[in-house]
Order: sequence, then C-alpha cells, then structure tokens
Amino acid sequence: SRGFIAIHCGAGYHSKKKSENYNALARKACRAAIEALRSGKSAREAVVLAITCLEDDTITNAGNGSNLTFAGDVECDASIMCGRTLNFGAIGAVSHVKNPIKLAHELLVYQEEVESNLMGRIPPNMLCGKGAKKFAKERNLEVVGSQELISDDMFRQHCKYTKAYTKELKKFQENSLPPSKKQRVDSENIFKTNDSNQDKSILHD
Amino acid sequence: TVGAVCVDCYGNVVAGVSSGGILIKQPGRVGQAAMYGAGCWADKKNDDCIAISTTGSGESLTKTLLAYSLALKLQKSHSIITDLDEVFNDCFMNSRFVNDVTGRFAGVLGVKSTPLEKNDTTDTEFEIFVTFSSDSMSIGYQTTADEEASAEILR
Repeated sequence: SRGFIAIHCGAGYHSKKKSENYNALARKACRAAIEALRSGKSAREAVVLAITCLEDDTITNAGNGSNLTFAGDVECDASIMCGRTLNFGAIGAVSHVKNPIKLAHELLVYQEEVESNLMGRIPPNMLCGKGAKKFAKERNLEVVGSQELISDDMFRQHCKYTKAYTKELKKFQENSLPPSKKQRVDSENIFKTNDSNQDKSILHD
Repeated sequence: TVGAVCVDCYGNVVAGVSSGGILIKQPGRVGQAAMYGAGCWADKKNDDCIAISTTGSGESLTKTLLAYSLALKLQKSHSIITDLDEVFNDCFMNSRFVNDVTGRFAGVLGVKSTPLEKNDTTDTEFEIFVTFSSDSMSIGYQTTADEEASAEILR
C-alpha cells in the first residue's frame, strides 16, 4: 500500500452512548489522512490533517471542546515528531489557536527553514503561552477569540467541578490556614475579583 | 487527548498528539502532549522504524517519558505481541516515577516495522499496536489499500 494511518481519541472513559460518535469521527480523520497519502503527500501532512479533524470536533479533549483550566480558559498542548529528520515541534499551554497541531507542525517547518539557510539562529523545539500565540499569528494560522474553543459541555463541566472543588478547598484552608488569613478565603470573591495575590493563595497543588 | 501515527509511501514514520489537558487544570500547566519524549515519538533508522502516540495521566506520562521509553525497548523487540504488555508494565505501571497521585492511566498507540528477512528488500511490513490501562480507548486505522477506515472503542 502507499501507507497507512492510525489515530486515537484518548484513553479514559468513553460512554457507550457516544461510541458511534467517536467511531464516526475516527473514520473521518482516517479518511482525511488516507486521501492525502494516496495523493502522495507525506506522513507529516497526513498526521496534521488527521489530528486537525479530531481537534475540530467538540467530542474530543483537544482544540475545540478542550477541558478548561481552573480559570475557565482553553490552554492546549500539542507536538509532532518526524522519524526521518528526528525533528520535534511542540507547543504548551497555548490559548486562542484553533488547531494546536498546526502550530506544532509550523515549528518543524521553521526548524527546517533555519537549518537550510543557516541564519545562525537556533530554532526552538517548544514554544509556550503568549510567544506561541505570537508565532501562530506570524505564520498566518487561525487565531480565535477566547470563547470560540469553549463548548457548552465543557462550560457546564467546568462550573460543576470548580464549585465542588472550591467548596472542598475552602474547608481544607479553613482547617489549615492561620487565623489571620482565614477571612481572605471567600469562594464567591474568587470569581469576582482579579486580585492575583488571592489567586496565588488557592491555586496550589 | 487525540493522536496519530502514520507511515507514508516513502517509508517515513511520523507521530503527533494534541490535548486540552486535564479538567480544571492550573493555568500554565503543560502536559505530556507538549513534552519531548512523553506525548509522541518517531524514529526511523534505516528500515527499522517506530512511531508512538500516548495519552493519559499527563504528569505520569511526563515523568516516565513514556513514548520514548516504550520506543527504546520496543525497537529491540522481535515480537510486539509478546513483548508489549511487559514493556508497558516496565515503563509505566510498575515505574517508580508513577504514583496514585499523578495517576496510572495511560493509552498507547504505535506502529513498528517488523524485522525483514535477510536480503529481503522487496517490502517492509508494519505492525500497529495499542495498549491501555484505562476503562477504554478509542482508535481508528486505515491503509491506502482499504476502501473504508476501521474504528472501534477498545474496552
């Protein structure tokens, strides 16, 4: 054959009710990659196409429909590695990039550009946060508003778990905080004020 | 987390992974999908190729450099079917770097070229392999010779 693709939509818990949704998406992603391979495109392009397809569906925990951070944002990780060149491109905790795997792939392209014309710069293996988002804009990748990658499902889950978590945290801190700090912990205030000092006090492992 | 491994008509292997991370994670937290050697690995040495994509408890995958650790051992294996579980237990389930706090869930999807018979340069065969320690793992696979893709949720 002219090649093949295998993809996964995560390991964890897949409800039986959604099985067919996952299977249909898996087949769709494979089809996109196989069409690319049949037309002679490289394995790299095929992997980016397949994972882009998976990122665009809200059923998966990547790209659109990702899990939210405690603060309610989408921050994505992605990486890609090429067995022939051994080049590796990764992005970490990046917000507002519609397809994180495309940004990771752009790092591979950038590495090869720098290597081929010896500009004397060392191309990064990994970019994080704002720098990664800036690089995405420079490479004309699609950058979206902070709400666009948040699915209804994820928003509901976030509210459910942060409320439960904050209640637990408040109990824990009241037992372990010295009296002088107890009155600072007020779970309602957490979401109303942006006092980063207060954020620091509760965002610890 | 989602991921893919691929072999093209030139015999190149590539692995990729993408993830939104764990639910209500701390802002700025970076998981295995962005870590070298943890989320994905691909290596082509002559005709000996391997590509792996992982998913699961990010902190444990990161501390065990799971994709790289598995590739290192499986590249020496002559039979994925017999060695996979043992290698997975060595690299992850029984690893000192994994504990109940960081979690013991992991899923692995990989492809490896099978050793050629001596002087057989006509073709390279590949094996796809999957293993996981969670309730289920969703996969899909297809070759360019297949009419349709196959997909299933392994439980």
